[in-house]
Amino acid sequence: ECFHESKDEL
Amino acid sequence: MNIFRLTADMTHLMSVIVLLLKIHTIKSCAGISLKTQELYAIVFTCRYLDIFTDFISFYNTIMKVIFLWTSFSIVWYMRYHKIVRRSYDKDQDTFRHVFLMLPCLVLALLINERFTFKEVMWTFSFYLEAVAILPQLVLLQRTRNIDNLTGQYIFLLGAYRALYILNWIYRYVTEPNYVHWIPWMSGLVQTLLYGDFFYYYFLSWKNNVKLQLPA
Repeated sequence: ECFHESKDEL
Repeated sequence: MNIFRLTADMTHLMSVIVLLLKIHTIKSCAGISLKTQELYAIVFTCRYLDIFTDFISFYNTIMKVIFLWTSFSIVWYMRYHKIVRRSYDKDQDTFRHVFLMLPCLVLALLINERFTFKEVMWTFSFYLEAVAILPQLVLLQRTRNIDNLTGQYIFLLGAYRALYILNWIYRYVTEPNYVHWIPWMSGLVQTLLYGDFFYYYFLSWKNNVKLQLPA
């Protein structure tokens, strides 16, 4: 998945 | 979003608010490590590079702005505010940033999910956050008197990461192929570093005595 999908946490 | 993560984010927000209240109301940063605050500003900067490019949710964006704004405000207060800076104990707060940042940067270059600038910066922010509390814990050992607000600040800061671990367990169990070893390992190390602080904080609370860390 692209960068932001796996980075949904703060 | 799950209750563990929401509680974790609110605990993290509370820790920042407690610290800002201490600095803003009694105009003192006694016992607070500027090194740790600067490391946290770097952590948020490197982790939230995508704040303008990737919109995830209003909550996510607002919280990122709050953490960035408050972490830089605290550093500004401790460095430049004419009253607050006087209570900063720079002779005791001598931990060298570079000893933490360099190994984290090297590790981020070696172990990451993808070798892109944003990804390496994001990974670096997790490794750095895991050890960012060290200057503060060293300062606590040195300055014998730990006032209540400082103790509460550090307790909340440690508790938020422990709650994130519950969030990661919950998401691992409920979401298919949700696996992120980098935040998990970093978060575990970070929480373990608070271990002895939590122990002495609990003792001081149980025996209703002032928080004292052994030298």
